[in-house]
Amino acid sequence: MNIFRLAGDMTHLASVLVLLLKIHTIKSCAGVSLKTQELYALVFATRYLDIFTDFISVYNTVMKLIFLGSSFSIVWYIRRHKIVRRSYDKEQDTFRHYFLVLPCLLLALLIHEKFTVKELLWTFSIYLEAVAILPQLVLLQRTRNIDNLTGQYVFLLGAYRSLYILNWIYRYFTERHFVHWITWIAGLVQTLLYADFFYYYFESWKNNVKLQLPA
Amino acid sequence: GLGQPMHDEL
Repeated sequence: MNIFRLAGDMTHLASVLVLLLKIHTIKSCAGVSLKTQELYALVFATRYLDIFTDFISVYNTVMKLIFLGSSFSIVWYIRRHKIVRRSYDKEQDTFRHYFLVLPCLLLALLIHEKFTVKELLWTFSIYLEAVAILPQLVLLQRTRNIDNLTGQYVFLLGAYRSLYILNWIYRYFTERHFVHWITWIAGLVQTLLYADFFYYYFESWKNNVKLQLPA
Repeated sequence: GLGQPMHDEL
């Protein structure tokens, strides 16, 4: 475990906890895309199947349980909680996320490391995670005003992916550990998706103005 | 599973 990997996991943990705390405390999910949250729950459900078969470390298992629990809790809050669900912007959160799931499923069937159910689902989760943020980015552009917690959430997610790329570079040079090119490319695509958000987030922070994304 | 698991990252 290197510092980039640990920092990446902690940033990822912070992003989901920021979101869960926001929804739990102010009982509102304004600006949050349910579609993106459902996609993340699916990403974790299909990636962490090995939690019962392969034991890697206590850290690994605990983090997987936290990510599974928090992502499904967020979906439950937005779908089922009698107060939170009222602030869900159904009309604006219209990204057809099934159009993301199917291509990722097909791509996983075409390009994978091993043709086993567990490995196919794992590969599917890698592809899906790369595009899962799209409904949220679209919603942010539509609603234009970004309340700072949602902005921080997206920022932390982007930071977690950037740190993972540094982690892969570090592991390549130190452990001669080769991240499979599937992981590398999907991770790179995902990080690039955040690039323009980062630009506007940094600009707003520098000019000390409210974050506005161009339509 | 047998041997080193395929994926050790989250």
